[in-house]
Amino acid sequence: MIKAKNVWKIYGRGEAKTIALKNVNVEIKEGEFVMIMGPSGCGKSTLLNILGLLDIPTKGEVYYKGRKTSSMSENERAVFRRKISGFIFQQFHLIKTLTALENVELPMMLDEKDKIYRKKRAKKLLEMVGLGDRLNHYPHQLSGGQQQRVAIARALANNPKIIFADEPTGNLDSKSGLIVMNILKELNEKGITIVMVTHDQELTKYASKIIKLKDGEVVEVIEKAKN
Amino acid sequence: MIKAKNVWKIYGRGEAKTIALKNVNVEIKEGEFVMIMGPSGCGKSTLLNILGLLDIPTKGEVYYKGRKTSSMSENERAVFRRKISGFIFQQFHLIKTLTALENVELPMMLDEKDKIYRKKRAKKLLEMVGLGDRLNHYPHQLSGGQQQRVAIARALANNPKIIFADEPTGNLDSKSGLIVMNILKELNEKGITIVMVTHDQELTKYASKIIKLKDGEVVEVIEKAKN
Ligand SMILES: Nc1ncnc2c1ncn2[C@@H]1O[C@H](COP(=O)(O)OP(=O)(O)OP(=O)(O)O)[C@@H](O)[C@H]1O
Ligand SMILES: Nc1ncnc2c1ncn2[C@@H]1O[C@H](COP(=O)(O)OP(=O)(O)OP(=O)(O)O)[C@@H](O)[C@H]1O
Ligand SMILES: [Mg+2]
Ligand SMILES: [Mg+2]
Repeated sequence: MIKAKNVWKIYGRGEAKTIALKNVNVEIKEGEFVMIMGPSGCGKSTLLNILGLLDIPTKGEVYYKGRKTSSMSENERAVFRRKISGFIFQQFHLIKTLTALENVELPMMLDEKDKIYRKKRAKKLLEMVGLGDRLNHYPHQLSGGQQQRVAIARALANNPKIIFADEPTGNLDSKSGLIVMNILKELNEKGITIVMVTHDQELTKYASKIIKLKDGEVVEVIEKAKN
Repeated sequence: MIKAKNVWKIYGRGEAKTIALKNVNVEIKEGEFVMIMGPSGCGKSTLLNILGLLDIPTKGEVYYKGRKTSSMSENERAVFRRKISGFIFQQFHLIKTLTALENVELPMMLDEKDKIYRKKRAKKLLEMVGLGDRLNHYPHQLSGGQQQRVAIARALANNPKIIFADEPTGNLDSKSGLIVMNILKELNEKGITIVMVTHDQELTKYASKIIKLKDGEVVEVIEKAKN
């Protein structure tokens, strides 16, 4: 479904050059539950952003369903981000001037869903992540883990086919983290592809494939046998 | 050293009222390594901010070395925050327009340390957390875990007597997290008091005391015997 071929990401030049990704080749097949792991700073968020078409490689190519994404128009990329994928950011990126409910409604407004449907679905998603009593709170009125859960609910708003999750349980206690992993597991069982970055070794049991990065390179890919 | 007595934190009023802390009584003795744990949204960051004099209770009192902090002048509170305590925030709060080095220098500038001393100490602290090659990067040029490590280095800049750490390993892989915990452990062995919020059960072995919160209340305090 998504393929990165000889992908490099290089920032700056000369003395100040940082190579975030070096010749990365990975494939995400439809329906997989892929986890990307590795030390802090090794390139996980960078790779996730490139696979999710939020960022472009310096060298190399990303293919979506066999098609070069570098030849997609900005409109096609926007459709991918709005209708096909859902993204949970490592630093949430909630809109500070919108309530939890409005933050979750936002992708549905961009997708022109009607008001009654949006409010109903946003409420249901927030209840699913345990925030039914925080609908009208603004981000600064929410705890770190509550903000993270709003970001998770928002990523699910438009029924995405692929979910990109950057450390979605980083600010959650084990019980809330389990609720989130169960949501992702159920979606995956319905055929939705999950690509998740995590530091938590405990969560590898949910993955069908684990990609390990170190210093911008893929050092190991572990494929689990289907049960 | 720090005592919270009948502390309440209430936001809003009427229908929109949120009780973040209910009648909390806790004590942090000098030299302790205290961990505060509990579910997402239960009041940990709120309690840490109140113990660290960054926030004030709605009801109740916080004592520092036997003295009511509500009768401290704003200047005295500022001296506490600048000279005595070091704070690591759950969402880092780095200055976006300053490099990693400058962010770590900032508390020393506010404390009027000379330029040569500041640069040398800031560099040493960043090297200690593995960021020796990222000194001149801006926050947006750093990974989530790298930003967290800058926040940690910054909290240590003025040789604090008390360190308040809000989930300092939340964005770190186990190896970087271990480096951070070893830094805190060594400081604690030198007599520095640590008050840390964490979701990670694996880290409780470092604590001399564990305070468990649930729905804004203290539900359990576990004191470990001295070895
Ligand atoms: N300004 C505010 N107005 C209203 N409610 C607030 C405000 N700030 C925090 N809260 C609420 O207070 C409660 C405690 O928040 P706090 O940030 O202390 O939680 P926490 O235990 O640190 O959670 P986490 O583990 O998710 O970081 C939360 O339920 C939150 O919604
Ligand atoms: N705009 C930029 N300019 C220069 N270097 C950058 C920039 N953005 C990221 N980097 C560097 O690229 C590397 C990879 O960053 P990335 O955010 O992908 O790491 P990560 O694996 O997600 O780390 P973490 O686990 O800490 O979140 C880091 O070493 C970072 O310093
Ligand atoms: Mg990252
Ligand atoms: Mg918190």
